[in-house]
Amino acid sequence: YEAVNTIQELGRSIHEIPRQD
Amino acid sequence: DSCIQFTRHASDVLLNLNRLRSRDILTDVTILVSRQQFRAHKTVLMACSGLFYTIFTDAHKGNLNAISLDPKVDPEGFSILLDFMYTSRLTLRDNLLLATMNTAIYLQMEHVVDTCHRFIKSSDA
Repeated sequence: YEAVNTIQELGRSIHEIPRQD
Repeated sequence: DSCIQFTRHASDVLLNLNRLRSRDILTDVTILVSRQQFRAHKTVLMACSGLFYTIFTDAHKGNLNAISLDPKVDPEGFSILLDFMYTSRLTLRDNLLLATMNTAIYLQMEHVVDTCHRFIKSSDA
């Protein structure tokens, strides 16, 4: 069993698609 | 070893899918409910509804790009559930509670049905 420590990233993870270009 | 868990990722992805829907980008099916038409992504519909999963995994129906629902389905109820699929938020309007729950039954979205049922029972109480 390998302990993997997980860091929680609370911020946005990907780009935001705009409502229109 | 360690890893970074981006806790917002699922909601960020869903928001982008909803932006694609609202801009009609890569939508691949039109759902006809009475006289109203709704554009959507088959993959999102399949991920959320047992009925759409069955339809789009069927060898013959899977390639259809328009699906007519049973005339008994309420377009406003369907619109509420389609928005739920793309936002995780279920709008509960008093005059549409039953229509929403019946549409969820039709779409085979059991968890939404259970939640609507509990909400109706608690609001009756």
